[in-house]
Amino acid sequence: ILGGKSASRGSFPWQALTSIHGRGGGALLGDRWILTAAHTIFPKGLGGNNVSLDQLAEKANIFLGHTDVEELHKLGNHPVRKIFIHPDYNPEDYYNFDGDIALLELKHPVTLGPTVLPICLPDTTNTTFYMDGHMGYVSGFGVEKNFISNNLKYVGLPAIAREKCQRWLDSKKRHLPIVFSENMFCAGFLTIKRDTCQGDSGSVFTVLDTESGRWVATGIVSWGIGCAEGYGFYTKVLNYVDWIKGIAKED
Amino acid sequence: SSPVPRRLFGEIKSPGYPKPYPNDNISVWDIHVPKGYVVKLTFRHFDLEPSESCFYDYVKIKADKKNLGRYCGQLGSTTGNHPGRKEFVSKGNRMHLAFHSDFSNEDNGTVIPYRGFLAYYQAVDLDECDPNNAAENDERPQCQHFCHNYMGGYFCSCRTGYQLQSDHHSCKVECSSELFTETSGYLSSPEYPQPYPEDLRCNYSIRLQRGLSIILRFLEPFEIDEHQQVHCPYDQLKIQARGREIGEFCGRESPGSIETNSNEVDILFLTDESGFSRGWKIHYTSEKIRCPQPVPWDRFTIIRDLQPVYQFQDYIVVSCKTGYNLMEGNRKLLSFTAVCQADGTWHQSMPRCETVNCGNPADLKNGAFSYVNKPANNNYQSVITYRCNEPYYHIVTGAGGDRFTCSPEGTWVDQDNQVRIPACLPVCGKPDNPIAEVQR
Repeated sequence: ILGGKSASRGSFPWQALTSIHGRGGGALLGDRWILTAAHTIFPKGLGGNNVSLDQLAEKANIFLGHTDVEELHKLGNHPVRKIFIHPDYNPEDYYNFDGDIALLELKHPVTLGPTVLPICLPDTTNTTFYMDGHMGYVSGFGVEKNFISNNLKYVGLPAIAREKCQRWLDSKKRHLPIVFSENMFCAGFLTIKRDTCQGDSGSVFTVLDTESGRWVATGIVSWGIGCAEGYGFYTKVLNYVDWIKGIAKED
Repeated sequence: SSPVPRRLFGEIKSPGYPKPYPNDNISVWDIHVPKGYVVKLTFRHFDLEPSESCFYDYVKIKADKKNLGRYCGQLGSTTGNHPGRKEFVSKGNRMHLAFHSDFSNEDNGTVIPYRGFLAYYQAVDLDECDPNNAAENDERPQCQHFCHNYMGGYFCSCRTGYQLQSDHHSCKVECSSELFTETSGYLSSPEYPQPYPEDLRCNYSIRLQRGLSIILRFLEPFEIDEHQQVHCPYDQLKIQARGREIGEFCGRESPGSIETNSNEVDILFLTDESGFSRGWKIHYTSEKIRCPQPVPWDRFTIIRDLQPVYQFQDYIVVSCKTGYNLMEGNRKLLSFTAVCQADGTWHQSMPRCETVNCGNPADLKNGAFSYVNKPANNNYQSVITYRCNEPYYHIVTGAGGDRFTCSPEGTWVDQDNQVRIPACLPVCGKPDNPIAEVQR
């Protein structure tokens, strides 16, 4: 997290620290599901992911319940029963992060409390969270000032209108076949150094639903061009709510 | 002298009959019929020389050592003693005839050919039972009780309770093994209401089928020899039921009615060598044996269709009020029936009713329950309520709500009678310490 602040315990109780192919983030859904980015499980560019999902589940480490990495580790790992990658995600397509979403089912449900609480999913009829300028907050254990963070940080970023995202992307991508699909949105600043960065992937972009008073996950940290050099791009959770509920079978 | 063969009938004729009998003739006949008969003799034809007192010719008849007469003459003659149609009957089974003719049958020098006689005899059954026919000095005694005559003989019998002795005439009381098997009847001392004989050893047994109880009712008069100071020293009437003595009675006060509670009763009547008491008579009846009236242990027990009296083969069905279980010891019963047995006892003892216990309520994951009413126990009608560990979980219940009651079936159920407990589901998006921007 660049340009952010240290998170207090209990402010982002859904935040998970993942360690599958390096550091990543995730968010607790219910009491046994971790929402994360698919590329934290099947990174792009590794060329021929021959490892099975079962094997990845075996070696995945998920940590919950603290803002300090060392303390997180001390609290113990939450083993994974099964991994679900969205079928639209293609690890071979380096520039296309469409479908960058995954679910991890924990073997054992976690006991909720002040430091471990799930994030809510957005109401599928409400699209206001993605309107230009709607503020959201992202937390993560990713890189800060070139160093990977040992504490949970957070930063407030506004969602940006699609056309602005596209315009900016077009100016930056040169001839790279970078895809900005409808299943993504972008957020952040062009000039202010506030952004997410490596190690934050999989963490959730959250907004406060003032009507219900609940924090809702509207995005998943997905990709960007550098860090704090413009907008960051996030998986649009709203488009995947049905897929999530179909797997997690939660009312 | 010619003995007449022992036949049932025959004829006797004067010598040469129907020709005139000879002079100077003495003929004797002994008529002998079988025992049990008497001789009846009649003259079919009688024609002898008449004379005064039958001095000349005559027929003399004797039987039972008695002379039955001396006869002579002709029918219609002025002198003599013509037998006519007279029947001569002996008392015994013998009759003796003697014929005597003198040296001539002349009347004024004329020989009159008297033809003699023709007599018939027959054996007539002797009714030995008729006291008038009792032979004198007969060594055979009369029947003590009943006499039964038949052709050629007789036999004796005795009244009920008596046995014909070896002399076939005397009767002795026989009451040593009298057996009664009907459901009701009468029995009494011998000769009742006449004084009972001495030296009795009577045993009357009543044997009925299992499950019946014999009731003895003494009738009046009741008299058994007694002593004022000593209890029944002379004669005793003992009553036993299944070998157990119920009582020993004597005196003039009737024991009244006795319920023996047994299907087997023995009545012993022992008398000594003297006394003039009239004895006793019992009318016995029977009814199905009764069992004790069933009584519940507690106020939660229900005896279906309770009856005032329970007898052999009756049964009761016991259940409990709602919220209570039938218990036999520590064992729960689904139902209970007890049958009144032949010995007057119930085949099972009364069960108890214990309040239903639902056991500990199911634990609610990420939640807890608490008892609503007091005392806080798991008995029937206790109420608990579930709650979740808020604010991290929220409770999701069925339509029946979060209150559960211990049901009569022993399960915790909600208001819709469902057993499924609520669930505690995570509350999302509500951090305890949400971020709050201060400076603007």
